[in-house]
Amino acid sequence: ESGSTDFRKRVSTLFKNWYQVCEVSGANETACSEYVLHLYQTGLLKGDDTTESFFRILLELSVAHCISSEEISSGAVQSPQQAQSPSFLIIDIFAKLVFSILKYFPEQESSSKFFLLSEIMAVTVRSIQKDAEDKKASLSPRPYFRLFINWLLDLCSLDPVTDGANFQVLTAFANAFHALQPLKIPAFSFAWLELVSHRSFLPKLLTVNGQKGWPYVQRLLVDLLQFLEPFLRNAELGGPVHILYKGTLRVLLVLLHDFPEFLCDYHFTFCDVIPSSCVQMRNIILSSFPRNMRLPDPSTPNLKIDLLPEIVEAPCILSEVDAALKANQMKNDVEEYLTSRQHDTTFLSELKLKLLVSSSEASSAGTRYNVPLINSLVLYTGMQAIQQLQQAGETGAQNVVALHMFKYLSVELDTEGRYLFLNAIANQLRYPNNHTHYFSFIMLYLFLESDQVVIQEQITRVLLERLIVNRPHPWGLLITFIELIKNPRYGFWKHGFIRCAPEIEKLFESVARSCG
Amino acid sequence: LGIDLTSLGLNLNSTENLHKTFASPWSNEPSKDDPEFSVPQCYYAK
Amino acid sequence: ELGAIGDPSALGPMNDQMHNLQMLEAAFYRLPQPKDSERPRPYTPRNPAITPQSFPQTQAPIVSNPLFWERLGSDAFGTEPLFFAFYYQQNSYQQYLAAKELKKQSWRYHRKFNTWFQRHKEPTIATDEYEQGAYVYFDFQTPKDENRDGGWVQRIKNEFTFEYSYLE
Repeated sequence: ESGSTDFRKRVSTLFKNWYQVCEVSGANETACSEYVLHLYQTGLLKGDDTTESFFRILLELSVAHCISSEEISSGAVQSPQQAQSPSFLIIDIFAKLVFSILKYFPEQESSSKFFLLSEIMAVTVRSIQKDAEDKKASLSPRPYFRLFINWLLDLCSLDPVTDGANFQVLTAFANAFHALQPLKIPAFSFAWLELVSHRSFLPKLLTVNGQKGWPYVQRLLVDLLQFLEPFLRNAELGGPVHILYKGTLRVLLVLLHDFPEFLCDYHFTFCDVIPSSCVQMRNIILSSFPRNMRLPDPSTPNLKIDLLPEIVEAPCILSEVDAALKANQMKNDVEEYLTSRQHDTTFLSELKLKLLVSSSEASSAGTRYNVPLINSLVLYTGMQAIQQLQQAGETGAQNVVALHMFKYLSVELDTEGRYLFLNAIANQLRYPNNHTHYFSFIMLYLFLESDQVVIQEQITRVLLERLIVNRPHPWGLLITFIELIKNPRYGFWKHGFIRCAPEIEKLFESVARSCG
Repeated sequence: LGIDLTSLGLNLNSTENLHKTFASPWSNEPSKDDPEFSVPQCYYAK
Repeated sequence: ELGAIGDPSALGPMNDQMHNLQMLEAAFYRLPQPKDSERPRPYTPRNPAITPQSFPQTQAPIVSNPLFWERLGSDAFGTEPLFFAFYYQQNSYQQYLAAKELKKQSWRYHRKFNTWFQRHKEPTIATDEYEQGAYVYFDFQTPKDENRDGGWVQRIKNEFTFEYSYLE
């Protein structure tokens, strides 16, 4: 009976035998494979309830030993300076047992091997979740962290029989980490981010099997950003949150440097979960550009953006741009409006109201507007307009319909709504591509066409707040702002708001100088 | 205004990949461990 | 069903956020330490030799530094140290670094002969499948008279065909 005390004793005895194999005979291959065969023949590796109990008890024994060793060492510690280092001996032994089982598993087809791995992962996740529920703030993440580190170093370096073997191991980890995400187990957050960003895991998930691992990495990054969002939105960066925030920046910088295409292709998803107040973090993502691309210096005099070869190319976007429109049953209406070639103001006034969230949601979202819906509406509409513009023979009349929508929203939305709307446009000002080109035109068009200074001021604010933060700054943002301040047709320097206070006046002068 | 990202201990101008020596999200220095490497089977000369 | 208090999560996300912040603070005091990720990589010398304790018993960190191998590969030292690491420190990070350095110096590894070749002259023939010409290669000279030790030599081979299918 896998639930009985006898069973627990048997498991404990088996674990002791394994310890002997590792410590005494130096874990040579023969001893390991014989031990694994013995477990297999006694029916402990079938992947049934007995298997589940077997690994759960092993894990409990390993974690208990680690924690008790930490308590002993902390008891012995004279001063806080002496780092309490728990003993990972039994955790390492347990990790090695799992590795050996997968390496010497008697059934050769990899499917049963990876079924067993996913079972072991599931047991581990459930154990951590239960431990977190029981212990809450006193959960000790370090034993579990050590266990996963062992597995990342051993299992992810299993020489791939085919890439598939590696990929299945990597996705088993990705699914486990998703189940252990900070919103589910906040007391595991720091260990979680260190595991997810580990150099034996993240780069492999991004490179093994082409881009097949990218959706998993995107999901893990969204898990992290969703946890941080309430703290970042209110700029509450106290101690632990600030450490987690800086850790996130480091991970994003590694992605920006080594895997920029990944950030490029999922920018839309990440802009949905990064609060609009988090300007620099969002700039990191929007500044990424494909490695094979050379960006002309934005302050090059007489830079002809329209003549850049890449400017007519559509960027690769792996996010589901119309998801929020579909979720709010708005996609068909928007499509109908865009193909209708007429200015249906009723539709637009209803549209404006649909961008609001219910008052109960407003407090949790920290805004009265459905930001992902605004982002989705702006980008989806822009993509339709670009497509229509590119289709031969189009008079561009439909494109005027899109322009009319953007103009209507810039005038009719209130300050908060317009800020979020302008942000959605500014989020498309990235590396040279036809979205950057189109939305740069839209931003300047709204500035030029608006007869209300408040709109022009807000457009300036949205651009400026992204420029005055520390680097990096997206290329498309720079070329748009330079055009705005250099091209006399926008009459930028005539506006009173650039002189509304001495420090603002100085700021504009310094920004103008830095933009050449 | 964000922070000076070059102060996070990553050599953003490096021509090498950063992930090979990425120590941890909390660390200001590259990892001291040997980075991951793998040598092809044919390097094992008889 | 929970009586007066009601479901705590109904207090809205502020309660969740407070909870998350408390858990995060607790986690902060249990941050994984660098040693939690370190696994002793016992350096097992290929031919262990007992040396006096006063000798260093573990490798100097510098042998893992790519810049060190760049210097070793420079003209001052010639290519001997690189070939030594390649053939006598197999499956180690040093072999990996030595191979990288040899490649930088236009040596090409021949998978079938387990030998490094370097063009001595421009190839006389070059197709998509192979190139042919005079090459320097680094080889082990087995002595004719078995009482004498062999030795490593660099030799020139003319009219050699390097099939790209054997290029590692």
